[in-house]
Amino acid sequence: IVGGTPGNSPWTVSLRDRKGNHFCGGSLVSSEWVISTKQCFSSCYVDLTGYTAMMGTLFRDPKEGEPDLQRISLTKIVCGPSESHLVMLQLETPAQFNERVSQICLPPERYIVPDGTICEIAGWGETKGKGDETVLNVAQMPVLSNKDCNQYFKGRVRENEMCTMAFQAGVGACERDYGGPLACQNSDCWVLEGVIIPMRRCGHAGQPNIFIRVSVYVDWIKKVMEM
Amino acid sequence: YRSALNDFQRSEGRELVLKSWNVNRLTELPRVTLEDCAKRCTESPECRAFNYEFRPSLVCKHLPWVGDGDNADVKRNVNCDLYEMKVYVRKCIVGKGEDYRGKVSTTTSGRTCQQWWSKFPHDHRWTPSATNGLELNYCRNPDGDRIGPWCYTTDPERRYESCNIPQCKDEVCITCNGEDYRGQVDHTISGKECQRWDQQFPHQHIYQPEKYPDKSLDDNYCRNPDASPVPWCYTTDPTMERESCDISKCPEFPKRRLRSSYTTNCFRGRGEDYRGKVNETTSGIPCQRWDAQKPHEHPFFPKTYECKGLEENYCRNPDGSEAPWCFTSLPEMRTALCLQIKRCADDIEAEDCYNEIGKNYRGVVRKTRKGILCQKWSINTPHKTKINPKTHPEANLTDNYCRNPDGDHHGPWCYTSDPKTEFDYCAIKQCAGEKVPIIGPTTEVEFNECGKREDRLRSRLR
Repeated sequence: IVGGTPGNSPWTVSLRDRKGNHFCGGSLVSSEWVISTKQCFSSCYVDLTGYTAMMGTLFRDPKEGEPDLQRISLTKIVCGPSESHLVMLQLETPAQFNERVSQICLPPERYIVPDGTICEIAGWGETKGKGDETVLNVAQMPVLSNKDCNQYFKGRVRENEMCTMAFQAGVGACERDYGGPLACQNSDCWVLEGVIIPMRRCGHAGQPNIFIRVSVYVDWIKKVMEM
Repeated sequence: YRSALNDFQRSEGRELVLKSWNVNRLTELPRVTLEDCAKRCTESPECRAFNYEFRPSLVCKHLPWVGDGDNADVKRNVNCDLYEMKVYVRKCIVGKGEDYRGKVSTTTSGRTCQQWWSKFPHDHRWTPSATNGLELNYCRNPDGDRIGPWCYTTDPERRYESCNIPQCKDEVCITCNGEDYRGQVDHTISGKECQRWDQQFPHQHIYQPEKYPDKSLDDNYCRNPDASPVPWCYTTDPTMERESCDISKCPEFPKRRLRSSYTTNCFRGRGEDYRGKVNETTSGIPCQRWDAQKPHEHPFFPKTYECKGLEENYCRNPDGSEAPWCFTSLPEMRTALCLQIKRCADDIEAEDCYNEIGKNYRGVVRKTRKGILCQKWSINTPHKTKINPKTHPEANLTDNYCRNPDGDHHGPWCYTSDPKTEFDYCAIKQCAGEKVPIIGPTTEVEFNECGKREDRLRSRLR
């Protein structure tokens, strides 16, 4: 996260490759399922042997024996509708929820987050020299309507995407944050409204951030979990 | 140069956990090297497997069983690798199978074996010991009989019989040039033992297993990671770097397999499944025929590589290069890529279109967007159908046609014939001009269990 600060996001998980290296983020939408983005994987049929989801820590490379740390193998990948760029990843065993690990709410189907709602992104990705990459960073950002966002991106933002406002200082998700959450608070609950996807530049001053709008795919997410 | 690890089969990220009644039969050796751990295990008559733990500290744990579920279970543990003696886990034999320690206990004709300690119904001279492997009534070959592992039978009319344990070289046969071979042959055609792929001695090599996860470079088994004519391995003989392995070819393998992954107008991945008719290079130079050796001599004989589609002079990728290529007809230019062939779009081409969300789609497309055939709605294999003609009689769930019985906003779908993919969307697109607007929810939504956060942690972190 460029321009963020160390923080806490108990639904954000770190996806790890066979060597245990963090490569992408994800969000716990239930004790057994993580949502992330397809760009983090080479295909919808990738062999996930050795891949894990790590949660319950604020550190990118925690020491063994850290209390609350959970490492759970990934067993299944399901690709979302073609234009969604989403994937659902099944955990081998259910995550144990506690004060450091919890699931995030899904939004109502096809819900549009009001303009100006304060949301936050979280991840262990690049900071471009603007933070500590060894810990989880969080940045707050207000929602920007698609209409206004399209003025910047010349009409390329689609209905299944959503934006957050630009910052002159440059704040946004970056390499290895992809797949992580854009979480927005709704009274005392946090709701997964967006999934971080790669952009051409990250944390670029004056550039809005684009996310996949989760509410468009809530029916698919529930269907995958049910089936 | 032989490694003691050659006697073991490695399971990465696994641990063998003994069942409660024999946990005290575990021997712990702290801070020994992996090689030493293996060596000491082979020297111990009690040891059949070992856990090699590398976190939080190095520990070698010798175990008296392998993970067959009777006395111990294999569990996942990212901090540990499990090594089991090959002779106890493999289901095939090498040579006459004198070292076979498997658990088959019936003969070729189906007769149950007599216990080795018993002299009834057949009296005999063999006495079980700690080293000769004459355990229970398992098939063994203590006398090196040419019939392979055998046993005395419990049938008084039949004294002894072979158990017909297959030779490892015949147990799994190879198709094409054996790139998919995942069997357990670990000796070359001349009888040399293979070097482990995860070791760099006696021969240094590039095929480190972690760098080629799709090639299954397991232990020291024969494999074909470089599209050679047959599986091969580096040998433990310092004077011979590598040699082919003697593995049976599968009988009556159809030369031209019709695979759904073959493409003709574009290529996917590295284009190994491209079977189109482009026969010139990117810059327009005609390709040399694959069955010719002029102007360029080459090893890609169509008969050797029967599954690679080396027909005429078409661009192909028989060796895992980055894209289809060919030998050119110019003597001064040996090979060139055919990059004018386009890469396929990720999804297969839509074959029909649907209106709105496709709830009324009644077409005959029966393929998912990845080209996988749909499962019939009325049967329960490979997937148990929660939605079927009985639950949704109005949805026209006939045969295996794509439908949208549950009003999925993302269009018609089906259960798939791939056991690993329960359902997927179909190769159908929305008809032109159709668009379903996004409308917010009409009722307030209450969230219960999810999305709660203890924000105290933030101040604690500071």
